[in-house]
Amino acid sequence: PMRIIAIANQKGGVGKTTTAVNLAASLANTGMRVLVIDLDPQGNASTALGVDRQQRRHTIYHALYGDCSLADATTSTAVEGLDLVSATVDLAAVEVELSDREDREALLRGVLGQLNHLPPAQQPQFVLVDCPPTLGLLTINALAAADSLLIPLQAEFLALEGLSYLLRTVETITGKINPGLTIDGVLMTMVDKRNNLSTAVCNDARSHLGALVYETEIPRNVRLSEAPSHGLPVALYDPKCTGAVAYDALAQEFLNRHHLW
Amino acid sequence: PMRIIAIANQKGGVGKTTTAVNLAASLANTGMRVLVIDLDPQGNASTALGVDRQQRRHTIYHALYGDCSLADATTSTAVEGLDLVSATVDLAAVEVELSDREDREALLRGVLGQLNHLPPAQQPQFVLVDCPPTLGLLTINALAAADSLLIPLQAEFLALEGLSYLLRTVETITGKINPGLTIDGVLMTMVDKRNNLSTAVCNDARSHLGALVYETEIPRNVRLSEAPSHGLPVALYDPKCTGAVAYDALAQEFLNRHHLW
Ligand SMILES: Nc1ncnc2c1ncn2[C@@H]1O[C@H](COP(=O)(O)OP(=O)(O)OP(=O)(O)O)[C@@H](O)[C@H]1O
Ligand SMILES: Nc1ncnc2c1ncn2[C@@H]1O[C@H](COP(=O)(O)OP(=O)(O)OP(=O)(O)O)[C@@H](O)[C@H]1O
Ligand SMILES: [Mg+2]
Ligand SMILES: [Mg+2]
Repeated sequence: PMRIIAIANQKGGVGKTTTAVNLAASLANTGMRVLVIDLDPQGNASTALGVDRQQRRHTIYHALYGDCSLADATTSTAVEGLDLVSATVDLAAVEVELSDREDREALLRGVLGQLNHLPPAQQPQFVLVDCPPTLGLLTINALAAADSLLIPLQAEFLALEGLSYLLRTVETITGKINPGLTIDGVLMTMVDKRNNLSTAVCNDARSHLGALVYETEIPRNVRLSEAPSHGLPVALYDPKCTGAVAYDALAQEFLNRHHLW
Repeated sequence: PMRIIAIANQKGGVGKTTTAVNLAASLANTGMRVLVIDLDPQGNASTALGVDRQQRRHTIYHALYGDCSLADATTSTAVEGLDLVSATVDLAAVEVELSDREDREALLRGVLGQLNHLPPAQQPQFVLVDCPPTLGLLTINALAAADSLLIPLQAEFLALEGLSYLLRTVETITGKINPGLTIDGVLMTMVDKRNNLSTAVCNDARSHLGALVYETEIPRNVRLSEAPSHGLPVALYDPKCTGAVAYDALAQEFLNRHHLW
Protein backbone atom coordinates (compact mmCIF):
# COMPACT_ATOMS: atom_id res chain seq x y z
CA PRO A 1 0.00 0.00 0.00
CA MET A 2 1.15 3.59 -0.64
CA ARG A 3 2.40 5.47 2.40
CA ILE A 4 2.42 9.26 2.73
CA ILE A 5 5.13 10.71 4.99
CA ALA A 6 5.19 14.37 6.05
CA ILE A 7 8.66 15.76 6.79
CA ALA A 8 8.02 18.67 9.11
CA ASN A 9 9.41 20.79 11.91
CA GLN A 10 8.55 24.46 12.41
CA LYS A 11 12.14 25.19 13.46
CA GLY A 12 13.98 26.54 10.46
CA GLY A 13 17.06 25.10 8.81
CA VAL A 14 17.02 21.72 10.56
CA GLY A 15 17.40 19.57 7.42
CA LYS A 16 13.78 18.99 6.28
CA THR A 17 14.54 19.52 2.60
CA THR A 18 17.88 17.71 2.77
CA THR A 19 16.14 14.73 4.37
CA ALA A 20 13.16 14.72 1.95
CA VAL A 21 15.42 14.77 -1.11
CA ASN A 22 18.11 12.36 0.06
CA LEU A 23 15.90 9.82 1.82
CA ALA A 24 13.74 9.78 -1.32
CA ALA A 25 16.79 9.15 -3.55
CA SER A 26 18.12 6.42 -1.28
CA LEU A 27 14.70 4.72 -1.19
CA ALA A 28 14.48 4.91 -5.01
CA ASN A 29 17.95 3.36 -5.23
CA THR A 30 16.63 0.27 -3.40
CA GLY A 31 14.05 -0.11 -6.18
CA MET A 32 11.13 1.69 -4.54
CA ARG A 33 8.85 4.07 -6.48
CA VAL A 34 8.99 7.41 -4.66
CA LEU A 35 7.22 10.76 -5.16
CA VAL A 36 8.45 13.97 -3.47
CA ILE A 37 5.92 16.78 -2.99
CA ASP A 38 7.56 20.19 -2.53
CA LEU A 39 5.10 21.97 -0.24
CA ASP A 40 7.42 24.88 0.63
CA PRO A 41 7.07 28.15 -1.33
CA GLN A 42 10.88 28.45 -1.15
CA GLY A 43 10.96 25.56 -3.66
CA ASN A 44 14.22 24.21 -2.23
CA ALA A 45 13.36 20.53 -2.80
CA SER A 46 12.59 21.30 -6.46
CA THR A 47 15.94 23.05 -6.87
CA ALA A 48 17.79 20.29 -5.03
CA LEU A 49 16.29 17.75 -7.47
CA GLY A 50 17.42 19.75 -10.47
CA VAL A 51 14.10 21.22 -11.65
CA ASP A 52 14.78 24.85 -12.64
CA ARG A 53 12.26 27.64 -12.01
CA GLN A 54 11.48 27.86 -15.73
CA GLN A 55 10.51 24.19 -15.79
CA ARG A 56 7.94 24.56 -12.99
CA ARG A 57 4.95 25.23 -15.26
CA HIS A 58 2.45 23.04 -13.39
CA THR A 59 3.18 22.88 -9.66
CA ILE A 60 1.54 21.71 -6.43
CA TYR A 61 -0.09 25.17 -6.30
CA HIS A 62 -2.02 24.46 -9.51
CA ALA A 63 -2.94 20.97 -8.35
CA LEU A 64 -4.27 22.29 -5.02
CA TYR A 65 -6.48 24.77 -6.88
CA GLY A 66 -7.67 22.07 -9.28
CA ASP A 67 -6.13 23.93 -12.24
CA CYS A 68 -4.34 20.76 -13.27
CA SER A 69 -4.20 17.11 -12.24
CA LEU A 70 -1.47 15.78 -9.98
CA ALA A 71 -0.17 13.79 -12.94
CA ASP A 72 0.23 17.02 -14.98
CA ALA A 73 2.29 18.52 -12.15
CA THR A 74 4.55 15.49 -11.76
CA THR A 75 8.00 15.46 -13.38
CA SER A 76 10.74 12.86 -13.44
CA THR A 77 14.15 13.57 -11.86
CA ALA A 78 17.74 12.45 -12.42
CA VAL A 79 17.03 9.49 -10.13
CA GLU A 80 15.39 6.39 -11.59
CA GLY A 81 12.14 5.74 -9.71
CA LEU A 82 11.96 9.21 -8.12
CA ASP A 83 9.39 11.76 -9.33
CA LEU A 84 8.69 15.27 -8.06
CA VAL A 85 5.79 17.71 -7.82
CA SER A 86 7.52 21.08 -7.68
CA ALA A 87 6.76 24.39 -5.96
CA THR A 88 7.29 28.10 -6.57
CA VAL A 89 6.66 31.16 -4.42
CA ASP A 90 3.08 31.27 -5.77
CA LEU A 91 2.35 28.58 -3.21
CA ALA A 92 2.69 31.17 -0.42
CA ALA A 93 -0.68 32.59 -1.52
CA VAL A 94 -2.45 29.44 -0.34
CA GLU A 95 -2.16 30.46 3.29
CA VAL A 96 -4.29 33.53 2.55
CA GLU A 97 -6.39 32.65 -0.50
CA LEU A 98 -7.69 29.28 0.71
CA SER A 99 -8.01 30.05 4.43
CA ASP A 100 -11.78 30.70 4.09
CA ARG A 101 -12.59 27.37 2.53
CA GLU A 102 -14.36 24.80 4.68
CA ASP A 103 -12.03 22.05 3.40
CA ARG A 104 -8.86 24.17 3.64
CA GLU A 105 -7.03 21.56 5.76
CA ALA A 106 -7.86 18.65 3.46
CA LEU A 107 -6.84 20.10 0.08
CA LEU A 108 -3.63 18.10 -0.21
CA ARG A 109 -5.36 14.91 0.97
CA GLY A 110 -7.83 15.37 -1.88
CA VAL A 111 -5.07 15.90 -4.45
CA LEU A 112 -3.02 12.91 -3.29
CA GLY A 113 -6.20 10.84 -3.47
CA GLN A 114 -5.77 10.96 -7.25
CA LEU A 115 -2.86 8.53 -6.83
CA ASN A 116 -5.31 5.84 -5.72
CA HIS A 117 -6.73 5.75 -9.25
CA LEU A 118 -3.38 4.67 -10.72
CA PRO A 119 -2.80 0.95 -11.31
CA PRO A 120 -0.92 -0.37 -8.25
CA ALA A 121 2.25 -1.00 -10.29
CA GLN A 122 2.39 2.71 -11.17
CA GLN A 123 1.48 4.07 -7.75
CA PRO A 124 4.38 5.44 -5.74
CA GLN A 125 5.14 3.25 -2.72
CA PHE A 126 6.21 6.33 -0.75
CA VAL A 127 5.15 9.96 -1.00
CA LEU A 128 7.46 12.31 0.93
CA VAL A 129 6.09 15.83 1.59
CA ASP A 130 8.70 18.55 2.29
CA CYS A 131 7.12 21.18 4.57
CA PRO A 132 7.90 24.89 5.13
CA PRO A 133 9.26 26.03 8.54
CA THR A 134 5.87 26.93 10.08
CA LEU A 135 2.80 25.15 11.42
CA GLY A 136 0.53 27.09 9.08
CA LEU A 137 -2.05 25.85 6.57
CA LEU A 138 0.50 24.18 4.27
CA THR A 139 2.04 22.05 7.01
CA ILE A 140 -1.41 21.31 8.47
CA ASN A 141 -2.41 20.05 5.01
CA ALA A 142 0.60 17.75 5.00
CA LEU A 143 -0.24 16.39 8.49
CA ALA A 144 -3.87 15.91 7.45
CA ALA A 145 -2.84 13.93 4.37
CA ALA A 146 -0.01 11.90 5.91
CA ASP A 147 0.06 8.39 7.32
CA SER A 148 3.07 9.37 9.42
CA LEU A 149 5.39 12.22 10.32
CA LEU A 150 9.19 12.18 10.14
CA ILE A 151 10.72 14.96 12.32
CA PRO A 152 14.28 16.08 11.46
CA LEU A 153 15.85 17.38 14.69
CA GLN A 154 19.02 19.44 14.41
CA ALA A 155 21.55 18.60 17.15
CA GLU A 156 21.35 22.14 18.55
CA PHE A 157 19.88 23.57 21.77
CA LEU A 158 17.36 25.94 20.13
CA ALA A 159 16.04 23.10 17.94
CA LEU A 160 15.03 21.04 20.99
CA GLU A 161 12.86 23.91 22.24
CA GLY A 162 10.21 23.63 19.58
CA LEU A 163 9.78 19.87 19.67
CA SER A 164 7.16 19.73 22.43
CA TYR A 165 5.02 22.31 20.57
CA LEU A 166 5.23 20.22 17.39
CA LEU A 167 4.22 17.06 19.26
CA ARG A 168 1.25 18.89 20.83
CA THR A 169 0.17 20.07 17.37
CA VAL A 170 0.31 16.48 16.14
CA GLU A 171 -2.00 15.46 18.99
CA THR A 172 -4.50 18.12 17.91
CA ILE A 173 -4.34 16.81 14.34
CA THR A 174 -4.81 13.17 15.37
CA GLY A 175 -7.73 14.18 17.58
CA LYS A 176 -9.67 15.96 14.87
CA ILE A 177 -8.39 16.04 11.34
CA ASN A 178 -6.42 12.81 10.86
CA PRO A 179 -6.85 10.17 13.58
CA GLY A 180 -4.57 7.76 11.73
CA LEU A 181 -1.49 10.00 11.83
CA THR A 182 1.45 8.39 13.65
CA ILE A 183 5.01 9.55 14.25
CA ASP A 184 7.36 7.70 11.93
CA GLY A 185 10.37 8.86 13.91
CA VAL A 186 12.74 11.63 14.92
CA LEU A 187 15.95 11.93 12.90
CA MET A 188 19.01 13.60 14.41
CA THR A 189 20.64 15.84 11.79
CA MET A 190 23.89 17.85 11.48
CA VAL A 191 25.39 15.75 14.25
CA ASP A 192 29.01 16.60 15.06
CA LYS A 193 30.53 14.03 17.37
CA ARG A 194 33.48 16.33 18.18
CA ASN A 195 31.08 18.87 19.68
CA ASN A 196 29.79 18.38 23.24
CA LEU A 197 26.55 20.31 22.64
CA SER A 198 25.66 18.16 19.65
CA THR A 199 26.31 14.96 21.61
CA ALA A 200 24.34 16.29 24.59
CA VAL A 201 21.31 17.14 22.41
CA CYS A 202 21.36 13.64 20.85
CA ASN A 203 21.51 12.02 24.30
CA ASP A 204 18.73 14.31 25.53
CA ALA A 205 16.49 13.43 22.59
CA ARG A 206 17.08 9.70 23.04
CA SER A 207 16.40 9.78 26.77
CA HIS A 208 13.14 11.73 26.28
CA LEU A 209 11.87 10.09 23.11
CA GLY A 210 13.37 6.59 23.31
CA ALA A 211 12.71 4.31 20.34
CA LEU A 212 11.06 7.16 18.36
CA VAL A 213 14.56 8.42 17.58
CA TYR A 214 16.16 6.72 14.57
CA GLU A 215 19.38 4.82 15.32
CA THR A 216 20.81 6.41 12.17
CA GLU A 217 22.20 9.91 12.73
CA ILE A 218 23.01 12.27 9.85
CA PRO A 219 26.48 13.80 10.39
CA ARG A 220 27.34 17.38 9.44
CA ASN A 221 28.91 16.92 5.98
CA VAL A 222 29.62 19.76 3.56
CA ARG A 223 28.87 17.52 0.55
CA LEU A 224 25.19 17.55 1.63
CA SER A 225 25.10 21.33 1.30
CA GLU A 226 27.02 21.30 -1.99
CA ALA A 227 24.79 18.76 -3.75
CA PRO A 228 21.75 21.12 -4.17
CA SER A 229 23.89 23.58 -6.17
CA HIS A 230 24.34 20.77 -8.72
CA GLY A 231 20.65 19.86 -8.68
CA LEU A 232 21.48 16.36 -7.48
CA PRO A 233 20.77 14.29 -4.39
CA VAL A 234 23.99 13.38 -2.61
CA ALA A 235 23.63 9.73 -3.78
CA LEU A 236 24.38 10.96 -7.31
CA TYR A 237 26.72 13.84 -6.36
CA ASP A 238 29.11 11.96 -4.07
CA PRO A 239 27.83 8.45 -3.26
CA LYS A 240 30.74 7.51 -0.95
CA CYS A 241 30.67 10.60 1.32
CA THR A 242 29.54 10.30 4.95
CA GLY A 243 26.27 12.12 4.18
CA ALA A 244 25.31 9.70 1.37
CA VAL A 245 26.25 6.66 3.46
CA ALA A 246 24.08 8.00 6.33
CA TYR A 247 21.03 8.55 4.14
CA ASP A 248 21.44 5.06 2.67
CA ALA A 249 21.51 3.66 6.22
CA LEU A 250 18.44 5.76 7.04
CA ALA A 251 16.58 4.29 4.05
CA GLN A 252 17.30 0.77 5.35
CA GLU A 253 16.11 1.63 8.85
CA PHE A 254 13.08 3.44 7.43
CA LEU A 255 12.10 0.37 5.39
CA ASN A 256 12.56 -1.80 8.51
CA ARG A 257 10.15 0.45 10.41
CA HIS A 258 7.65 0.06 7.60
CA HIS A 259 8.22 -3.73 7.60
CA LEU A 260 9.31 -3.66 3.98
CA TRP A 261 12.76 -5.04 4.56
CA PRO B 1 15.66 59.39 17.18
CA MET B 2 14.55 55.79 17.82
CA ARG B 3 15.18 53.35 14.98
CA ILE B 4 13.22 50.15 14.45
CA ILE B 5 15.10 47.33 12.67
CA ALA B 6 13.39 44.16 11.44
CA ILE B 7 15.64 41.09 11.32
CA ALA B 8 14.02 38.85 8.76
CA ASN B 9 14.57 36.15 6.17
CA GLN B 10 11.98 33.50 5.29
CA LYS B 11 14.76 30.90 4.94
CA GLY B 12 14.94 28.96 8.14
CA GLY B 13 17.91 28.59 10.46
CA VAL B 14 20.06 31.36 8.93
CA GLY B 15 20.90 33.15 12.20
CA LYS B 16 18.01 35.65 12.65
CA THR B 17 17.61 35.01 16.38
CA THR B 18 21.36 34.72 16.97
CA THR B 19 21.84 38.08 15.23
CA ALA B 20 18.93 39.83 17.00
CA VAL B 21 20.14 38.76 20.45
CA ASN B 22 23.88 39.26 19.98
CA LEU B 23 23.78 42.48 17.96
CA ALA B 24 21.42 43.87 20.61
CA ALA B 25 23.80 42.88 23.42
CA SER B 26 26.84 44.33 21.63
CA LEU B 27 24.96 47.59 20.97
CA ALA B 28 23.90 47.77 24.64
CA ASN B 29 27.54 47.22 25.66
CA THR B 30 28.47 50.43 23.78
CA GLY B 31 26.02 52.29 26.01
CA MET B 32 22.99 52.25 23.71
CA ARG B 33 19.46 51.59 25.03
CA VAL B 34 18.12 48.61 23.08
CA LEU B 35 14.78 46.77 23.03
CA VAL B 36 14.40 43.32 21.43
CA ILE B 37 10.90 42.27 20.28
CA ASP B 38 10.50 38.51 19.97
CA LEU B 39 7.98 38.18 17.12
CA ASP B 40 8.50 34.44 16.57
CA PRO B 41 6.06 31.98 18.23
CA GLN B 42 9.06 29.69 18.79
CA GLY B 43 10.18 32.22 21.42
CA ASN B 44 13.86 31.52 20.75
CA ALA B 45 15.03 35.11 21.35
CA SER B 46 13.25 35.10 24.73
CA THR B 47 14.98 31.85 25.70
CA ALA B 48 18.35 33.07 24.43
CA LEU B 49 17.99 36.15 26.68
CA GLY B 50 17.26 34.03 29.71
CA VAL B 51 13.51 34.65 30.12
CA ASP B 52 11.91 31.29 31.01
CA ARG B 53 8.47 30.26 29.71
CA GLN B 54 6.96 30.72 33.19
CA GLN B 55 8.13 34.34 33.28
CA ARG B 56 6.40 35.25 30.01
CA ARG B 57 3.14 36.40 31.61
CA HIS B 58 2.64 39.49 29.40
CA THR B 59 4.06 39.01 25.92
CA ILE B 60 3.97 40.68 22.50
CA TYR B 61 0.80 38.66 21.84
CA HIS B 62 -1.05 40.48 24.65
CA ALA B 63 0.32 43.84 23.53
CA LEU B 64 -0.82 43.24 19.93
CA TYR B 65 -4.35 42.46 21.17
CA GLY B 66 -4.33 45.51 23.43
CA ASP B 67 -4.66 43.29 26.54
CA CYS B 68 -1.69 45.06 28.09
CA SER B 69 0.60 48.00 27.32
CA LEU B 70 4.00 47.50 25.72
CA ALA B 71 5.55 48.66 28.99
CA ASP B 72 3.74 45.85 30.88
CA ALA B 73 5.18 43.30 28.42
CA THR B 74 8.74 44.62 28.66
CA THR B 75 11.25 42.88 30.95
CA SER B 76 14.90 43.59 31.69
CA THR B 77 17.61 41.08 30.78
CA ALA B 78 21.06 40.10 32.10
CA VAL B 79 22.52 42.84 29.90
CA GLU B 80 22.55 46.43 31.20
CA GLY B 81 20.60 48.61 28.74
CA LEU B 82 18.91 45.70 26.95
CA ASP B 83 15.20 45.00 27.48
CA LEU B 84 12.98 42.35 25.89
CA VAL B 85 9.35 41.85 24.94
CA SER B 86 8.97 38.07 24.95
CA ALA B 87 6.91 35.60 22.91
CA THR B 88 5.23 32.23 23.40
CA VAL B 89 3.48 29.86 20.98
CA ASP B 90 0.24 31.78 21.60
CA LEU B 91 1.60 34.28 19.09
CA ALA B 92 1.03 31.76 16.29
CA ALA B 93 -2.71 32.44 16.62
CA VAL B 94 -2.24 35.98 15.29
CA GLU B 95 -1.84 34.74 11.72
CA VAL B 96 -5.38 33.35 11.84
CA GLU B 97 -7.24 35.40 14.47
CA LEU B 98 -6.24 38.86 13.23
CA SER B 99 -6.17 38.16 9.48
CA ASP B 100 -9.68 39.66 9.01
CA ARG B 101 -8.87 43.01 10.58
CA GLU B 102 -8.50 45.99 8.29
CA ASP B 103 -5.37 47.12 10.16
CA ARG B 104 -3.86 43.62 10.42
CA GLU B 105 -0.54 44.71 8.86
CA ALA B 106 -0.11 47.73 11.13
CA LEU B 107 -0.73 46.18 14.55
CA LEU B 108 2.93 46.14 15.59
CA ARG B 109 3.45 49.68 14.29
CA GLY B 110 0.61 50.80 16.55
CA VAL B 111 2.07 49.02 19.58
CA LEU B 112 5.60 50.36 19.04
CA GLY B 113 4.08 53.82 18.71
CA GLN B 114 3.61 53.71 22.49
CA LEU B 115 7.39 54.16 22.78
CA ASN B 116 7.05 57.68 21.38
CA HIS B 117 5.22 58.74 24.58
CA LEU B 118 8.26 57.92 26.72
CA PRO B 119 10.63 60.77 27.64
CA PRO B 120 13.50 60.68 25.10
CA ALA B 121 16.03 59.63 27.73
CA GLN B 122 13.96 56.49 28.41
CA GLN B 123 13.16 55.62 24.82
CA PRO B 124 15.19 52.80 23.34
CA GLN B 125 17.60 54.06 20.68
CA PHE B 126 17.21 50.80 18.78
CA VAL B 127 14.33 48.33 18.60
CA LEU B 128 15.34 44.97 17.02
CA VAL B 129 12.48 42.72 15.90
CA ASP B 130 13.28 38.97 15.57
CA CYS B 131 11.02 37.47 12.87
CA PRO B 132 9.78 33.91 12.25
CA PRO B 133 10.96 32.01 9.13
CA THR B 134 8.02 33.01 6.89
CA LEU B 135 6.71 36.07 5.06
CA GLY B 136 3.35 35.79 6.80
CA LEU B 137 1.38 38.36 8.81
CA LEU B 138 3.92 38.54 11.67
CA THR B 139 6.89 39.34 9.43
CA ILE B 140 4.73 41.72 7.35
CA ASN B 141 3.90 43.54 10.61
CA ALA B 142 7.63 43.85 11.36
CA LEU B 143 8.35 45.23 7.86
CA ALA B 144 5.43 47.66 8.18
CA ALA B 145 6.71 48.96 11.51
CA ALA B 146 10.42 49.04 10.69
CA ASP B 147 12.65 51.87 9.52
CA SER B 148 15.01 49.33 8.01
CA LEU B 149 15.56 45.62 7.42
CA LEU B 150 18.66 43.61 8.35
CA ILE B 151 18.87 40.34 6.36
CA PRO B 152 21.00 37.52 7.86
CA LEU B 153 22.22 35.41 4.93
CA GLN B 154 23.67 31.99 5.71
CA ALA B 155 26.72 31.17 3.57
CA GLU B 156 24.94 28.22 1.95
CA PHE B 157 23.62 27.61 -1.57
CA LEU B 158 19.96 27.07 -0.62
CA ALA B 159 19.96 30.29 1.43
CA LEU B 160 20.85 32.40 -1.63
CA GLU B 161 17.78 31.07 -3.47
CA GLY B 162 15.22 32.87 -1.36
CA LEU B 163 16.92 36.27 -1.30
CA SER B 164 15.39 37.64 -4.51
CA TYR B 165 11.88 36.72 -3.28
CA LEU B 166 12.55 38.54 0.00
CA LEU B 167 13.80 41.63 -1.85
CA ARG B 168 10.68 41.61 -4.07
CA THR B 169 8.48 41.39 -0.98
CA VAL B 170 10.27 44.41 0.47
CA GLU B 171 9.50 46.35 -2.72
CA THR B 172 5.80 45.52 -2.32
CA ILE B 173 5.92 46.72 1.29
CA THR B 174 7.69 49.99 0.39
CA GLY B 175 5.20 50.56 -2.42
CA LYS B 176 2.12 50.30 -0.26
CA ILE B 177 2.42 49.74 3.46
CA ASN B 178 5.69 51.42 4.51
CA PRO B 179 7.28 53.73 1.92
CA GLY B 180 10.08 54.64 4.31
CA LEU B 181 11.43 51.09 4.71
CA THR B 182 15.06 50.77 3.61
CA ILE B 183 17.47 47.83 3.67
CA ASP B 184 19.93 48.27 6.50
CA GLY B 185 22.16 45.58 5.08
CA VAL B 186 22.83 41.91 4.42
CA LEU B 187 24.89 40.04 7.01
CA MET B 188 26.80 36.90 6.05
CA THR B 189 26.39 34.28 8.80
CA MET B 190 27.93 30.87 9.61
CA VAL B 191 30.84 31.67 7.33
CA ASP B 192 33.49 28.96 7.21
CA LYS B 193 36.59 30.17 5.39
CA ARG B 194 37.94 26.61 5.05
CA ASN B 195 34.90 25.67 2.96
CA ASN B 196 34.82 26.57 -0.75
CA LEU B 197 31.02 26.70 -0.93
CA SER B 198 30.82 29.18 1.96
CA THR B 199 33.48 31.41 0.35
CA ALA B 200 31.74 31.17 -3.03
CA VAL B 201 28.37 32.21 -1.54
CA CYS B 202 29.99 35.22 0.20
CA ASN B 203 31.66 36.29 -3.05
CA ASP B 204 28.40 35.79 -4.95
CA ALA B 205 26.45 37.92 -2.46
CA ARG B 206 29.03 40.72 -2.56
CA SER B 207 29.17 40.79 -6.36
CA HIS B 208 25.34 40.93 -6.62
CA LEU B 209 24.56 43.19 -3.69
CA GLY B 210 27.73 45.30 -3.37
CA ALA B 211 27.80 47.73 -0.47
CA LEU B 212 24.54 46.36 0.96
CA VAL B 213 26.58 43.47 2.37
CA TYR B 214 28.20 44.21 5.71
CA GLU B 215 32.00 44.04 5.75
CA THR B 216 31.69 42.11 9.02
CA GLU B 217 31.07 38.39 8.54
CA ILE B 218 29.89 36.13 11.37
CA PRO B 219 32.01 32.95 11.43
CA ARG B 220 30.62 29.54 12.34
CA ASN B 221 31.46 29.28 16.07
CA VAL B 222 30.03 26.65 18.40
CA ARG B 223 30.02 29.12 21.33
CA LEU B 224 27.21 30.99 19.53
CA SER B 225 25.03 27.89 19.62
CA GLU B 226 25.96 27.08 23.22
CA ALA B 227 25.15 30.52 24.64
CA PRO B 228 21.32 30.20 24.32
CA SER B 229 21.35 27.09 26.55
CA HIS B 230 22.73 29.36 29.31
CA GLY B 231 20.19 32.11 28.56
CA LEU B 232 22.99 34.54 27.78
CA PRO B 233 24.14 36.46 24.73
CA VAL B 234 27.62 35.41 23.69
CA ALA B 235 29.06 38.73 24.97
CA LEU B 236 28.31 37.50 28.51
CA TYR B 237 28.87 33.78 27.88
CA ASP B 238 32.29 33.94 26.21
CA PRO B 239 33.27 37.51 25.36
CA LYS B 240 36.63 36.62 23.74
CA CYS B 241 35.35 33.94 21.34
CA THR B 242 35.33 34.58 17.57
CA GLY B 243 31.51 34.85 17.56
CA ALA B 244 31.48 37.55 20.27
CA VAL B 245 34.29 39.49 18.59
CA ALA B 246 32.38 39.36 15.28
CA TYR B 247 29.13 40.66 16.78
CA ASP B 248 31.06 43.47 18.51
CA ALA B 249 32.57 44.39 15.13
CA LEU B 250 29.09 44.22 13.59
CA ALA B 251 27.76 46.64 16.24
CA GLN B 252 30.49 49.13 15.32
CA GLU B 253 29.76 48.85 11.61
CA PHE B 254 26.02 49.03 12.28
CA LEU B 255 26.46 52.26 14.27
CA ASN B 256 28.63 53.66 11.45
CA ARG B 257 25.83 52.98 8.96
CA HIS B 258 23.43 54.81 11.25
CA HIS B 259 25.96 57.69 11.60
CA LEU B 260 26.11 57.25 15.34
CA TRP B 261 29.79 56.55 15.57
N1 LIG C 1 23.93 17.05 7.56
C1 LIG C 1 24.21 18.22 7.00
N2 LIG C 1 25.49 18.63 6.93
C2 LIG C 1 25.80 19.83 6.39
N3 LIG C 1 24.91 20.70 5.90
C3 LIG C 1 23.62 20.35 5.93
C4 LIG C 1 23.19 19.10 6.47
N4 LIG C 1 21.83 19.03 6.35
C5 LIG C 1 21.44 20.18 5.78
N5 LIG C 1 22.51 20.98 5.51
C6 LIG C 1 22.50 22.33 4.96
O1 LIG C 1 21.96 23.17 5.99
C7 LIG C 1 21.02 24.10 5.43
C8 LIG C 1 19.65 23.83 6.04
O2 LIG C 1 19.16 22.58 5.61
P1 LIG C 1 17.73 22.45 4.88
O3 LIG C 1 17.54 23.57 3.93
O4 LIG C 1 17.60 21.07 4.39
O5 LIG C 1 16.82 22.65 6.17
P2 LIG C 1 15.24 22.92 6.18
O6 LIG C 1 14.76 22.47 7.50
O7 LIG C 1 14.63 22.34 4.98
O8 LIG C 1 15.19 24.53 6.10
P3 LIG C 1 13.85 25.42 6.00
O9 LIG C 1 13.36 25.50 7.41
O10 LIG C 1 14.31 26.76 5.45
O11 LIG C 1 12.93 24.69 5.06
C9 LIG C 1 21.07 23.90 3.92
O12 LIG C 1 21.96 24.84 3.38
C10 LIG C 1 21.62 22.48 3.75
O13 LIG C 1 22.33 22.31 2.57
N1 LIG D 1 27.61 31.76 13.51
C1 LIG D 1 27.10 30.65 14.04
N2 LIG D 1 27.93 29.62 14.34
C2 LIG D 1 27.43 28.47 14.86
N3 LIG D 1 26.13 28.25 15.11
C3 LIG D 1 25.27 29.23 14.85
C4 LIG D 1 25.70 30.49 14.31
N4 LIG D 1 24.61 31.28 14.16
C5 LIG D 1 23.56 30.55 14.57
N5 LIG D 1 23.95 29.33 15.00
C6 LIG D 1 23.10 28.21 15.46
O1 LIG D 1 22.39 27.75 14.30
C7 LIG D 1 21.03 27.51 14.61
C8 LIG D 1 20.17 28.44 13.77
O2 LIG D 1 20.35 29.78 14.16
P1 LIG D 1 19.10 30.69 14.58
O3 LIG D 1 18.16 29.90 15.41
O4 LIG D 1 19.63 31.96 15.13
O5 LIG D 1 18.49 30.94 13.15
P2 LIG D 1 17.06 31.55 12.80
O6 LIG D 1 17.17 32.13 11.44
O7 LIG D 1 16.64 32.45 13.89
O8 LIG D 1 16.14 30.21 12.78
P3 LIG D 1 14.55 30.20 12.57
O9 LIG D 1 14.38 30.31 11.06
O10 LIG D 1 14.10 28.88 13.10
O11 LIG D 1 13.99 31.37 13.31
C9 LIG D 1 20.88 27.75 16.09
O12 LIG D 1 20.99 26.51 16.76
C10 LIG D 1 22.05 28.66 16.45
O13 LIG D 1 22.49 28.48 17.77
MG1 LIG E 1 13.35 23.27 3.59
MG1 LIG F 1 14.81 32.43 14.96
